[in-house]
Amino acid sequence: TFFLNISSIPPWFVIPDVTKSAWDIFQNLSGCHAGDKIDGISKLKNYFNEFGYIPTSPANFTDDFDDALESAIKTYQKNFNLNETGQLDNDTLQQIIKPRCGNADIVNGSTTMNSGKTSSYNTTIAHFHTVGH
Amino acid sequence: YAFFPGTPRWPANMLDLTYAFLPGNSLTDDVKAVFSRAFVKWSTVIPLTFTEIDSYSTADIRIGFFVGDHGDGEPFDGVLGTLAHAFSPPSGRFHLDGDENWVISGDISSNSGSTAIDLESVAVHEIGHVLGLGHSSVEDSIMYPTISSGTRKVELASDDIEGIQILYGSNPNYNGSSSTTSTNQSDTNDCSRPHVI
Repeated sequence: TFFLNISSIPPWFVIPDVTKSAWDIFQNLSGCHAGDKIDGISKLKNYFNEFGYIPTSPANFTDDFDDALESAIKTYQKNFNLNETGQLDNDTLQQIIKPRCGNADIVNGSTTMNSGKTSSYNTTIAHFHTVGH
Repeated sequence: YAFFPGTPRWPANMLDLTYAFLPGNSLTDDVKAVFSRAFVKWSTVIPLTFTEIDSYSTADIRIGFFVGDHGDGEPFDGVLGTLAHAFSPPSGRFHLDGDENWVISGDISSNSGSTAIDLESVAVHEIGHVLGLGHSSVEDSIMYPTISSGTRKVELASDDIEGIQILYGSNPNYNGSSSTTSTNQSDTNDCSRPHVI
């Protein structure tokens, strides 16, 4: 559907929850951490698999909050400038449910987003000074 | 900024690229104009040109709105979720989710509670992929992966400009100004191409 401008959108489009994204179900996972087993975690694993954070794709992901998921969350948090807790805190969930580009962040295990950079590179940049001339 | 693995780009002998819209979408001139403006954002800073043609099958860049599974292995998922995707050069495939509520002009910020998405913002981002840029961690950059509904972001950040100019060089007419500033975020993937500062 195309709208010429914002004022041409019918009022019912601005009512919250009329149409929810499939990713809104992740809101129920708030506070989850390693060792938990909760319905919906398998869908979150599919999400991280789709965008390259969990490289392998078994026939069916389990609902276990395992090491692979914790690692994926930490990498995601690093890429999106969030605190690297490995837990599904509110800031992380709010980022996850945002609409986004369908292209993967990590392609064939490789990325040059934050998680693909070495600490030595960042250290070099942090101490690099320039002078206007 | 980031590049796709192997740093693919359009060949040096293809500086004048053509684009076309999927005929079945029957897009209006207003919608097509959004893409024209999006291409200009990039052609301002690099020596590439983008010209619309009628022939979808022969165009270098092929733009289409699709719903659900559309045969490329990356099905769309309805309203919100994934909005669009594009393939690395020289594929030229540029797909948008036909289930979204696209706004094609004007300020969208007053409607942040809706499912409306600014089309030009997404178009500028996807063209970055078509040209060879991957996702960036710089939140102000065009190539940041997410965009909230009710948000409009169409101006290239310095991060985007630095990245795309490593691939193609600078447009001779580009005066070097950018609307936003950001920090250079990354190195390339095993790329022998030198970084020029």
